[in-house]
Amino acid sequence: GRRVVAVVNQKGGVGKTTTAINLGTALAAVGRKVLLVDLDPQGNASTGLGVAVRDRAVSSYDMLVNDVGIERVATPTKVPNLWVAAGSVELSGVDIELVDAPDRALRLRKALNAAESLDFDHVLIDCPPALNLLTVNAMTAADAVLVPLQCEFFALEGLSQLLKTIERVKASLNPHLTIEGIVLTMFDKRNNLSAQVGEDVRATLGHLVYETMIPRNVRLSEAPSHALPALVYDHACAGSQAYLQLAGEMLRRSKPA
Amino acid sequence: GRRVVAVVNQKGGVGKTTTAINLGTALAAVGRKVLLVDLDPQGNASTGLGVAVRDRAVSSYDMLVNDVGIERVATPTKVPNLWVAAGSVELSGVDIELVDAPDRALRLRKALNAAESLDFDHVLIDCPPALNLLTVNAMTAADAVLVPLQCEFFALEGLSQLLKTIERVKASLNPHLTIEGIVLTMFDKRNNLSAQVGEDVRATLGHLVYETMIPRNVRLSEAPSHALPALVYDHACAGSQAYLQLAGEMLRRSKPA
Ligand SMILES: Nc1ncnc2c1ncn2[C@@H]1O[C@H](COP(=O)(O)OP(=O)(O)OP(=O)(O)O)[C@@H](O)[C@H]1O
Ligand SMILES: Nc1ncnc2c1ncn2[C@@H]1O[C@H](COP(=O)(O)OP(=O)(O)OP(=O)(O)O)[C@@H](O)[C@H]1O
Ligand SMILES: [Mg+2]
Ligand SMILES: [Mg+2]
Repeated sequence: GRRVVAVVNQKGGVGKTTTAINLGTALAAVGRKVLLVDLDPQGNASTGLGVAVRDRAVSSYDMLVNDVGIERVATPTKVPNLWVAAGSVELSGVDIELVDAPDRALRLRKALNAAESLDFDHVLIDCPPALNLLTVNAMTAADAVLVPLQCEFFALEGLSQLLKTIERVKASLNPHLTIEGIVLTMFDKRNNLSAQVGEDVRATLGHLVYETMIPRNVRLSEAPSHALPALVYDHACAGSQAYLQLAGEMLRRSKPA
Repeated sequence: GRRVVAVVNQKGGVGKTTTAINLGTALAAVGRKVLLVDLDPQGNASTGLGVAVRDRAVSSYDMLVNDVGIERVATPTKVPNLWVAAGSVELSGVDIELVDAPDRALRLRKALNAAESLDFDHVLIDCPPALNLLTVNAMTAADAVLVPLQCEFFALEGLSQLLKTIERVKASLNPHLTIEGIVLTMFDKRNNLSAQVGEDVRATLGHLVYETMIPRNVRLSEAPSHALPALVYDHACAGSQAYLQLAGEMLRRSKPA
């Protein structure tokens, strides 16, 4: 069956978009059919996969607000098996525009449920840096949440709030919601703080934390300026290899027993 | 007179909080009386200045929603001359809670105007990574906007949207609003992308960009785990020196001719 994963962390700049793009590409590379839903008004995932701003006339905003089907929003990317439902700046109005709609938290789930026939094996949802209605829509539509966690002090501070929010969504909107895993990002083994945060997180959250860590690697931040995932831009670099490894670990973990 | 500056960038993780804390500390170190308003539900600036979560029962949220005066919210920090109006997680509800209030964008300005007698020379407002009602309140209350810009591709992508939003707020809510400046953060001269982004920004925005650049410096990210600004934690490090230099440049630029 299809697996829907929301990539979430309200802390900004922790690697949500970089993880969504490169994990999506890695899953596509092993033959899975993947849809990346860009739910961030910044539209970074769309840019990183080469969708020009002028081609975002119909976007994930329309799926939430105008009941437009995914088949009209999803477009193929340069990566075989990888499709993207682009984000647009209009998404920043969703909290207010849907404030009176009783089903405001369920819009994305309804759109995804109506599109089962599109045969995606994986749906990854890139979220904005906030625990707002967009992120709640993603968590309500998802089977699980993937949390990129930067190995920095401020990033650690927000984790307990995020875990509380996941529990609240699970209790009120999506009882099946689980944590797919926590992936340490921008890990720099020469940096004490990085190592310390990594140890703290593993000590408290144990098995939830992937073995795979994503190292700080400049090639990951260069790739989007070429509108390519790092795996295409430089498949041999440490960043790309780490995301291939993460995809493997994710597939092994979620395999039905 | 008092100068109110909003530290804004909807891109996440670009150094807004680190800039607000350390620039605030540098201004306090040269004898200015400074108030840092933490408008981010994450409350990172409050944590970085040592305000425990249990001491945030009254926070900047109450200034916006419950008409509580700044004198009841602002508390001194370990740094002489530096006060903070702490943020709290309740801030994340402001967009929805004030949706029907006609003056929803003016709440912070009203609170600051009612507190002129507190004699602050500078007010710095740390904003969340979004162009939402919290950030609009900050821009409406401010004399100017300071934009920390990380030297990365995704960070550059959001700049034009941010400049448009500043123009919109200027046209509809705050005709005096100007751009205080753009400060390049996490600059790494060994990294081509960093240098390239820096050049591009200076080429298009010229004088708006500060001469001072904030280097990538691990001491800046270690300091918050000690609940201290970097200037107190390690005043001699490259990061601290850069923020002292930035404060000097900012004061020289905004001096009345
Ligand atoms: N492992 C890494 N090594 C080096 N740079 C990275 C790495 N991961 C991400 N980056 C860069 O760091 C910045 C932040 O990453 P990214 O934009 O993916 O985070 P985000 O959580 O999606 O941010 P936002 O909260 O704004 O949505 C980007 O410029 C990205 O290119
Ligand atoms: N010049 C620097 N060198 C090294 N690390 C830095 C620097 N500036 C900030 N950091 C670290 O990078 C991370 C992001 O910075 P910070 O939290 O200040 O950004 P922000 O824009 O406030 O993020 P958010 O969008 O989540 O509010 C933090 O962990 C911080 O400690
Ligand atoms: Mg992102
Ligand atoms: Mg911040």
